[in-house]
Amino acid sequence: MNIFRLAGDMSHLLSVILLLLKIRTTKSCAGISLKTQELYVVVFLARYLNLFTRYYSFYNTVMKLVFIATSVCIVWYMRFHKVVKQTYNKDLDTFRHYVVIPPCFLLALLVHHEFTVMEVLWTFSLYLEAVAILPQLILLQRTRNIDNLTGNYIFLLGAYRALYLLNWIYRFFMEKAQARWISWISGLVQTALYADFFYYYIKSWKNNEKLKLPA
Amino acid sequence: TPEEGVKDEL
Repeated sequence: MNIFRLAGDMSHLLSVILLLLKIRTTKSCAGISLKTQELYVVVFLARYLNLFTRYYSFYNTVMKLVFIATSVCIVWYMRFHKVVKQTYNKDLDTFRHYVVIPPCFLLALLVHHEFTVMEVLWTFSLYLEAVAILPQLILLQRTRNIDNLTGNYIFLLGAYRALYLLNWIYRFFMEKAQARWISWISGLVQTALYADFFYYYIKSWKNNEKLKLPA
Repeated sequence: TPEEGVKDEL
């Protein structure tokens, strides 16, 4: 474990906790993409299968359970909670997210490190996570006023993979870890998708004005 | 060989 990875995991954990708090306290999921949340459930289920087959550490196991539980909980709130589901921007969250699942799976079948079920699913989860934020970013452009909690949620979610990039650089040079092209390229693509959001988020924070993405 | 190293990550 290194500081970059710990900071990344904490940023990721904080993002999902912030989102859950927003939904629970405001009883609203306005501005949140259900499609992105559902893609994240698939990402975590596909990636954390080794939860049952390999024990790394208490931390590793707990964090996997927390990410699976919170992502499922958020989807439940947005789909079934009688009050929250009324606030879902169904008409704006129109990205056909199921379209990105087959290509990511196909790519995982073609480009992977080892052709086993676990490895292909793990690779699939990396490719899918790289594009999972797309529905949310598109919804943001259509949302007139983005509330602070949503903005902070997306910032932390983007920051987590950016910190993982630093973690991979650190491990490559300090721990002489082997090249991990699949993780690196997926992580780069994922972080690059947040580029313009980061720009507008930092600008709004500097000028102390409301976060607004150009349509 | 599978990336055992990276599997300890989340």
